[in-house]
Amino acid sequence: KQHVAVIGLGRFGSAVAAELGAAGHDVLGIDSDLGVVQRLAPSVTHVVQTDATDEQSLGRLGVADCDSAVVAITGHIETSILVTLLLKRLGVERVIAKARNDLHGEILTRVGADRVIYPERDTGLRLAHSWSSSDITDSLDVVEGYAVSRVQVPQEIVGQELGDVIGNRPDGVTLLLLARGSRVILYPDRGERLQRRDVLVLAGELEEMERFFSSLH
Amino acid sequence: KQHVAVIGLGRFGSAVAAELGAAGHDVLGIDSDLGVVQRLAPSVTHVVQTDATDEQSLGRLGVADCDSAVVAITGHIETSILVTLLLKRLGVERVIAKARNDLHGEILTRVGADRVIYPERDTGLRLAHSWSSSDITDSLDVVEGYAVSRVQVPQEIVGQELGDVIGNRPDGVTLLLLARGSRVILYPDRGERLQRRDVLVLAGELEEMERFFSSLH
Ligand SMILES: Nc1ncnc2c1ncn2[C@@H]1O[C@H](COP(=O)(O)OP(=O)(O)OP(=O)(O)O)[C@@H](O)[C@H]1O
Ligand SMILES: Nc1ncnc2c1ncn2[C@@H]1O[C@H](COP(=O)(O)OP(=O)(O)OP(=O)(O)O)[C@@H](O)[C@H]1O
Repeated sequence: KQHVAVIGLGRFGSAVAAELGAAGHDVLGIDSDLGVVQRLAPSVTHVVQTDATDEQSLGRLGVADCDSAVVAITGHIETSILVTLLLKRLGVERVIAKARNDLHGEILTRVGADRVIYPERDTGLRLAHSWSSSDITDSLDVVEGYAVSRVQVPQEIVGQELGDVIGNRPDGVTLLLLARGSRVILYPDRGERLQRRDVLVLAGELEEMERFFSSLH
Repeated sequence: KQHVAVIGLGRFGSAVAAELGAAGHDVLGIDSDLGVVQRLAPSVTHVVQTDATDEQSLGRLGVADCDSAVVAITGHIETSILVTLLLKRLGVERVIAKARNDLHGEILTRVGADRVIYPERDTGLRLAHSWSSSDITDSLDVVEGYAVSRVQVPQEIVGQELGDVIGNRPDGVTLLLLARGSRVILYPDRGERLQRRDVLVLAGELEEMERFFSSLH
């Protein structure tokens, strides 16, 4: 397990801090707003109120001993840049920073950020890539034009056999796995009958996916 | 292909509008800021400056003929709620709206939004779920604690045979596909040798993934 500092506990930062804590990592959350720190105290291992641009304060908190850090501040671009630079000077090996736009992202990379994240843009692209059907609840781009998609089984095909729904067309859509409740079935049998809450994970070209979904309804 | 209105062309809205346009959908972008409209004119099929809370104006633009719409405004929660309500009254079948926080999301659902999106929170969770290794560039949650991950092949295993790297342990990590350049190889052969820019798509329990990645380095 890692020792991680999360600086800036807004919507993005607080989600990262709480989820990493839940996965068993040792998380140090830092925010300059006392109200934010008090609200998050129950869900983050350690939460501290301080101004993260104060190098002495980061030193006293032991941030230099962290394996990695997340800088989740975009309201004040100057603060985000300063904190990223300080973390790399303190010797933190992996610094991931959220950027407001391309320019901010470029500066973060130049001062040493190991990875830059654009939450609004990435979520917008992901929504557009899973547009072909409202049954797609999420998708993962593999290469340009080819994706792995998570699909909620539509009403129309409940009760049907998998082999009848997803043929074995070589150029078509491939079924990778079926999730039923908390059970995951890799390469399910063609005779398996689909149930109401089943989730499918499919792979294929985006056009093929579109053709497949419009054939279902 | 669909006829889609995207209202609010900030970071999220502009990414959705441009990408849906690139995929061949007929996109109508709407924003009240002339500067935004002019900047995006080259990358969105049709872009119009208007106040989206003006029902007459939405009517004149033919928004009622759209199959679906995206409301991407969170700076003024009242505007986002009004526009969502107007779209459903105009008869738009699928309205997807971005929310600033849970409360905003709950109101959007009550006024008829068919899907609510939280870009910052979702991106934060996704980052935490792919934390086990810096080789994971993205991941898709299938069920609680089980994910499909996209991985950049780490330097340490370049040149090795797939069979040696990813054993066939029943409880371990499963290789679903290998992407090389723009080519995708489903269920690659165990004798395949890994190359420098290869991308792997793996499935498994999050703990198994963590164990697998720490065994690589
Ligand atoms: N100097 C600082 N030191 C520590 N925390 C700070 C500092 N400046 C701002 N913050 C905190 O960082 C958090 C996120 O900041 P901000 O709202 O600017 O970012 P954001 O990117 O809009 O957040 P979100 O993730 O909600 O989109 C806030 O809770 C704020 O109190
Ligand atoms: N009444 C309106 N009609 C049309 N467009 C509007 C209206 N009000 C705001 N907008 C536009 O919506 C866009 C996004 O608004 P806002 O900045 O509030 O949302 P945001 O969620 O912060 O955006 P981002 O996607 O960048 O995070 C802006 O470009 C703004 O000009």
